[in-house]
Amino acid sequence: MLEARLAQGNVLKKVIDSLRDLVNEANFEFTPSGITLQSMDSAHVILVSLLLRADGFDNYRCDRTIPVGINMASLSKIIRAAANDDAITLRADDNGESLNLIFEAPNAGRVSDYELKLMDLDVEQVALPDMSYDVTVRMPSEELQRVCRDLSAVGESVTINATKESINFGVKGELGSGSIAIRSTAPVDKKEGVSISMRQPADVSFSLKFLTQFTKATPLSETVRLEFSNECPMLVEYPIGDMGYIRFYLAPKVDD
Amino acid sequence: TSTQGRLDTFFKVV
Repeated sequence: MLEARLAQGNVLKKVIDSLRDLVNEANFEFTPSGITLQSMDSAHVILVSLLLRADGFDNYRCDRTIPVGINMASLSKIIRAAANDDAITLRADDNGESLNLIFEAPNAGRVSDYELKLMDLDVEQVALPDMSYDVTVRMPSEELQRVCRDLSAVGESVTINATKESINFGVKGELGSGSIAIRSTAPVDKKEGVSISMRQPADVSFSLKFLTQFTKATPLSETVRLEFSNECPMLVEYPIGDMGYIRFYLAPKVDD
Repeated sequence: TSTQGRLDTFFKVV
């Protein structure tokens, strides 16, 4: 038996919005300490890792780990019916055949109850190493979204490098080239600020298409963290308040 | 020229 209630149901709506274009089917693992998800695309280019800690929910009860196999398009259709200010409760029995989603309006005048059929999924999992990256950048999530949108008009892959002063994004295409530098700011400006820490320089190249898909998570957080090293997957992390995160890993472009 | 890398060359499938 599991039951998880989130008064701020729109957090869950935003999480599903961030996932639905990247993940077709996935197991949400309901565990006594929270909800996790790991999903990789079939081409093994991107990986999504989600954590929602139990103590971030208003009510959370889960006695043992239960994999909840979900078709993301189906979940997305149902969760769209929740209003932004609704509380959302997830409930499932131990048999794992269905997940109930209950949406309550704040004045308790409306209660919607949906049942989502679950899937028995056998999905590949990877062990995520505790990587130490050469460059760590924290920046406003809207700025990353803008960089992806603007540079996508010019080319398909972005090169990223950083100095202590700025993180630099560059693109080349048939029509020409473009670059955007996001300058680091004083540590005082926390939310809108840009911080760069660097152990050694890195110059990396990634597909803009996937990076742009990650920025669907922008509504979840005002800040985003980028971590990268030469010839390694990049980590793009959006914190979800105090309750967890959504992390995206993107395989680098490699020179032939 | 470059090609798209794969995550399973970096992360171990379990």
